[in-house]
This record gives sequence, structure tokens and C-alpha cells, in this order.
Amino acid sequence: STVICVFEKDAIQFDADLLANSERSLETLVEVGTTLGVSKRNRGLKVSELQKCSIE
Amino acid sequence: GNGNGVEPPLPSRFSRFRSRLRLRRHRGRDRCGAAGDASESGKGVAADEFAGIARIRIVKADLRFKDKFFACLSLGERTYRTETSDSTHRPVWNSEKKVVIETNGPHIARISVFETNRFSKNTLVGYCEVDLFDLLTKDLEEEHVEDLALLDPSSSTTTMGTISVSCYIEDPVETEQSFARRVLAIVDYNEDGKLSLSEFSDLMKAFGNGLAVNKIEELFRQADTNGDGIVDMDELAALLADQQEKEPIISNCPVCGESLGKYDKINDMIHMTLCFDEGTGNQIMTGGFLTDKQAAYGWMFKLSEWANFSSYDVGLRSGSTASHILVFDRRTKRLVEEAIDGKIVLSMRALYQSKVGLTLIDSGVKDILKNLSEKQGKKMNSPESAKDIPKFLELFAGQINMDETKDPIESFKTFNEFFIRQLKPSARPIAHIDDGSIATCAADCRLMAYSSVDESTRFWIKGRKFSIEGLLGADAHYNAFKNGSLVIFRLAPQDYHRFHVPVSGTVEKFVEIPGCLYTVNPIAVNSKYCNVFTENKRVISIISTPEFGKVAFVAIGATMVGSITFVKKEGDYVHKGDEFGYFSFGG
Repeated sequence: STVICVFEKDAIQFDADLLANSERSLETLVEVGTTLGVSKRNRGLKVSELQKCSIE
Repeated sequence: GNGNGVEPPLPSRFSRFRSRLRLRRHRGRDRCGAAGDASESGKGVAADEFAGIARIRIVKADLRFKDKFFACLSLGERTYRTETSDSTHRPVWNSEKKVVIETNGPHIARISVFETNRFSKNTLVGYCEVDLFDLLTKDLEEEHVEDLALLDPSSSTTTMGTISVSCYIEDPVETEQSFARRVLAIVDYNEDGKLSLSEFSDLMKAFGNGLAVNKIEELFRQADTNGDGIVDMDELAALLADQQEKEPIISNCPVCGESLGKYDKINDMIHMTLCFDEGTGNQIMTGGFLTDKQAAYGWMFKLSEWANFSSYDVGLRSGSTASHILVFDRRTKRLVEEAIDGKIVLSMRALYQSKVGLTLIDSGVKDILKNLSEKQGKKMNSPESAKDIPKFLELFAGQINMDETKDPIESFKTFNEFFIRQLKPSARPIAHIDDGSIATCAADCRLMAYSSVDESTRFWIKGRKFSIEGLLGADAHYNAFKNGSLVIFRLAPQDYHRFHVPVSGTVEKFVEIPGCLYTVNPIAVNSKYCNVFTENKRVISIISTPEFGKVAFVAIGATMVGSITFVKKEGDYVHKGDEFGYFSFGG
């Protein structure tokens, strides 16, 4: 059995090691709860919030 | 003393290593005139800059029974094996291997002991793991031997004996000097341990960098710090270390010919040291294997010309074209071979990777697989099926940790109950549990992640009809998913079969799509004749999140394991890491 998660375009930045192995067509053995990736949107939001703070 | 009668504690090997590296950086910056950045010059060596050589010696073992044994050392994508001992229960190998360790590289070494079999595959009798980073924090001046318990592959709580292993992290000074000694020996024709100008010139030429005569003479004068007209080993070591940072005089490895200077300069020296070791036969372990399983193949395999394993094409050879399936263990950063019966691989290839197989699929195999799965489901729900649990645990010895399971084996009344076993709450900690912007893995599995659908079809999913629309169906597909990112969590039979929520949000809806029950093994996923993900039975749930937008969670059934159950319902708010559902035997 398999689970596939589909994320919206440009919504997630997967962890670099997972991407690197996948580009070698090599599966990575992982466990529930280990990191998968980080939201790109949220990170962008934080950056803009920080910029706003520094301007003020 | 230091004036107060108390000797300051000795710095650890790690801190000495780091401070030496820091010194090298400073020297390099000063020479290049790039030390102007105060913040830069005050900074220590970043953790990812650390690299060194670990010398691992497998000395002997004390085992419970008498046989011919050999041991394997695996680190990252490399495995080495010792010679086979005589028939004894106390084999002595005394085999040594030097390996590179880097902060961001593999550092958990696995040592496995096999008994030899004349005709069949050799059998794993015990194993242990050593974290090489732990050695860096110990203040060990001398090489020391440790006796480690050899764990039984079928039970992590019992031991099969002990193995004596010595690990030693080489000091960089030691590495530099031993390297210089070897380099010097190449051209030290009169074997006096020193180089004349003519011998020094020959050495520079051997490095193949085409230096002009006057430049060579300048380097000779620079190296000859005491001005006695010869360059001794210490002077050569200092020159090579300094010069290799400033203006490399060794552009290619003299042993393997690989071009140097691509990475950190100290790594060049480590590379050449290891190459010299291979060439001189100082290393008495055979290498060239990717996993300990490969190193343990029987004699018939070793006779074959194609018995070599390349790290370079590991990915290309995996999946459909491989005779074995390799996966990369994220925890240990080591390649492991997936346990799968050779006969099953052959039959799956015949069915899923040929036009004949495709014809079979079209002419009723779909129904056969469905009936087989339903029948298997009934069988695995019967009380008699509970007797298969110990056999299953034996088959996947070393891969199922019953210590993590919430309930004891005796509590499972059917095989299916065991198959969907729950884990203890502490068994799977959730990373950054309070940070919703970090997604976590949804299952214990073999994972593939791609930033776009195009990449997923280029590297992995070969079914010609694969698309996001096809995967999700009309009722669950949104425009935002077009060319979205996708991650595939593949569960193997021995895995914990409950799946968890990867992101926090609200479950919007569930959409059930009936379909076939093809295998989800890479052999089928990598086949252009088979469209596993868009034709198999599946349930799609849409989770709406503030951080990631909508996330489609697709649970796909497979041959035998075709029953999908969710434990959350529409409208529920789910936290990442929450249990979401499970797969079980059935149609």
C-alpha cells in the first residue's frame, strides 16, 4: 500500500536529502513524524513581516 | 602547573581537530588577504566543514557456535568485508579499514557477522552499530579495543556474542605526516627519508602540474626551512599542507587520477591518503559493496563478471531494472537492501514489465488480484491466522521492532490485528510539533519526493497515463494542484501500517475511487505498461491548511492489502502527527 500527498504548486520546499535521493531514483527509508519539508508560503510571509518591522 | 595547582582539562580530540582546522582557515585567509571581514575571522569552523579519517579495526569475535565467519563494515554507501575465518566460535580477523567521516555525512557504522554457507547465501548471525561521532567526544590518546554486543537479527533484546572493535580518529597532523611520508617514499631513491633538489623536482613532476623549473626551485627553498639543502619529511608535510591551500601543487590524485580541489583542501589529503591505502594493500578488508547483504552473497555470485556494485548508478539500477531493491536509510545514512523474495521479483517483472503481462492484465488478472485480496482478507481475519505472526516476525527479522509496539504479541487474535498494530505513543516523536509550517512524514515507509509532476515522471513514475487529475479524479481535483509537488510514501509488508497526518488542518472531504489492486512495488510503478496510481483502488481526502493551502492525501490499496480505513471524519481538525487511518489485508 502507498500514500501519496499532493501539495499545491510552490507550497512546499521538501527537505534537500529527500529530493537528492529521489533525483537518483532512490527511495529514502523514513519514519512517521520526521521532517518532510517546510511551507514556502509561510516562509515568504515571515520574510515580508520582518521587512515591514525593519522599515517601521 | 598553571599556577593554582590544578591542571587544565585536556581538550577533546574533536576540539583539537576543530582548532587545527580553524588555524588552517586563518592562515589561508591571511595569505589571500581576505581577512578583512572581522565577523568572518572571529567565526569558528562551521560544523559542516569537519572531516577526518576514522580507522576501524575488526579484531575478533566470540560467538555462541562454531562455524566459518566473516564480518562486514558498512558506512554510508560503502561496505567492506573481512576474510573468512577458520571454523571456530572465536574467529580472529584483525582487519582494518580507514573511512572518511564528515559532520553531514554518514557516521553510524554497522558491523555485521555472517556465517558462511557453501551453496546458499551466507547467513547474518549478529550485528552492532557504532556512532563514530561519539568517538570524537572521547579523549582517547591511544587506539583502544571495545567489546560490543552482537545483537540477534531476529530480536533486538538478545545477543549472539561479542565482537571486539577498535576505532580511532586520526589527528589531522598524523594524516598530513603519514601522507607526506608516503609521497616522499615515491621519489626517495636512496631511501634516506629526505629529498634532494633533484628528487624534489621529480616529485613535483609526478604531480603532473607542469611547474616551471624556477618555480620548483622556489618551492624547494620555501620547503627547506632550516636551509640545510634537503627537504625532510616534516618540511615536506608542512609545504604540502600550506601549498595545497594556497596554490595547489597536486592537481590530480596520483593514485586514482581524480581531479582534486573540488571540495575542501583537507578533504584532498584525506582522499589521497585513502587512495594510497587501497593501493599499498595496507587495508585488509575487501571493498566495492554497497550493502552488507551484497558483501555476503555466496560464491556463485562472486564468480560472475557482473558482480560489482557502483555507488554512481545505484539509483539507475534500482527499481524496475535491478535484481534487488536498494533504499537509503535516512537515520543511518546507509544503503540497505530490501528483503524481497527473488521468485516474487521475477513474477512481478513478468506481469508488470512486459507486453505479455499487459495482455494478461487486460484479460482478467485484475479480477484475479481482487478475488485473491478479498480471500486473503477473510483468511487474515480468522483466528487461525494468528499462528502466522511468529513466522512473519522471523521472515522480517531485524526489521520489526516489537519493543515499540503498544500491545504484546499474545493480544493479537488475528493476523490482521497484528498487521494494523499500534505503536507506543513515544515511539514516533513528531518533529517541530508546534510549528505548522513544517510538514512531517505520514508513514513508516520508503519515500520519494518531487517538486513537480514532471520530475516525478522523469525519475520514478513510468506509467504513461499518470497525471494529478488522473490520480485525484474529478471530485477531488483543484486547479491549484496542477503541476504541484508530490510525495510518495510506500509501505512494505513489515512496516507499521497506520498512516498519520503530515500537516495540520481541517479535513474537508473524502472521495472513494474504486479500482484494481496492482502491486505498488517499484517494479510496477517503474513500468510503462502499468498505471498503478491512477488505476488502483484509493481514497482521497482533502486537508485545508493555513500554511500549505489544500493538501490531497491519497491512500492507495495494493495486492492483498486493499482495505483502507480512516479514523477521522469530514470536518475534523487534525494536528500533524495524528493517526489518520490504516491499511489492512482485504479487497
